[in-house]
Amino acid sequence: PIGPKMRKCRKEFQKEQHLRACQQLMLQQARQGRSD
Amino acid sequence: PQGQQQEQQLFQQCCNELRQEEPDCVCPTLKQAAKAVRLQGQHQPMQVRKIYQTAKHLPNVCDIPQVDVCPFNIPSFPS
Repeated sequence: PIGPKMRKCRKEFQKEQHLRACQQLMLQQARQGRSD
Repeated sequence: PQGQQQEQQLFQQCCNELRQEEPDCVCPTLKQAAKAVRLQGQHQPMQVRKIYQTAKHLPNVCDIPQVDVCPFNIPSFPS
């Protein structure tokens, strides 16, 4: 079960589509085989 | 080079996004973001590990107040 705090974070993420640039960065670094 | 410049821009944007998060939400949302990236396409196990490694260390790299390395686990795969 997830607590109210985690539920709030998840809601924020889904509502605002937060971290879009971070997602692109993760994808780019994974494709390049880099982790830094 | 253009690729490096683009990556630098992405990095700055990502750090700005993280700074807008509440400190308590930084790691949970990064984990959500990593999962979203993982589900966006087919990735090799090593790439999935890189996605989570990047997510885990972003608060530290971006120097986010009150957050360091996120405590979530990196998925492991049988060799």
